[in-house]
Amino acid sequence: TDKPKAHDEL
Amino acid sequence: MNAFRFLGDMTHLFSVLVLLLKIYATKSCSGVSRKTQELYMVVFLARYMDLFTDYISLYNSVMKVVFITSSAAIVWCMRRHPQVRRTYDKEQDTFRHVVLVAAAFVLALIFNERFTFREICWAFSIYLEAVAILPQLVLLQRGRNVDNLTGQYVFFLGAYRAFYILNWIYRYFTEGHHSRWISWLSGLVQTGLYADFFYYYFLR
Repeated sequence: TDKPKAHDEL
Repeated sequence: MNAFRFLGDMTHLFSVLVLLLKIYATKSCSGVSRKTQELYMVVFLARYMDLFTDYISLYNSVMKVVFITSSAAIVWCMRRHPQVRRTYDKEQDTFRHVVLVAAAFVLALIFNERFTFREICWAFSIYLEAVAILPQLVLLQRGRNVDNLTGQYVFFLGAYRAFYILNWIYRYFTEGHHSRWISWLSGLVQTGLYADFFYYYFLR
C-alpha cells in the first residue's frame, strides 16, 4: 500500500 | 511553491496580524467574534498536529507556529486581557459554534482520505475552516457600521481563499497535482461565504 502523502500546504 | 500559494499565505498571515494589532493597539475587540477566533484556533491546532511528524520545509513549519500562536494570542486577549475583554460584545456574539465543531467532526469521520488519526484531524480542520467565519459574519450583520479594520480582516481572509483556489488550478495544470477533493469542495464553500459577504459589504 502507498504511504499517504504529507500535506504540503498550510 | 507558486506565486498564488505564496500570496494566499501572505494575505492569510496579514489578516491575522491586522486583527491582532488592531485589538492590541486599540485595546478593544468590539465587533470581533470570539467564537470565530476560537474556531480558527481549533482549526490550526487540528491541522498542524503534523508539525513534528511531517517536515515539509522551514517555511511551512515557521508559518504553522505563527498561525497557532497568533490565533491563540487573539483568543487570550479576548478572554483574559483586563481591558480588551470588557469590550467584547458577548450578547451579540450568539452563534452556536459548538454545532459547527460537531458537524465538522462527524463529516470528518465519514469523509476522509483515510481512517487514521492524522487524516481525520486534517479533514476536520478543513471542514471547520470553511464555516469558521460564520459567527463573524453574523456579528457584522448585526452591527450597524462595519468597522474598517474588521472589514479589512474579512477582506484579507477572502483574498487568501481566492489565491488558494488559483494555486490549486495552477498546480493542477503545471504539476498534475490533484489537490484533494475535500479541499476543493470546502474551499469553494468557504470562498462562496466570503463572496456573499462582499456582495453586501460593497452594496452598503
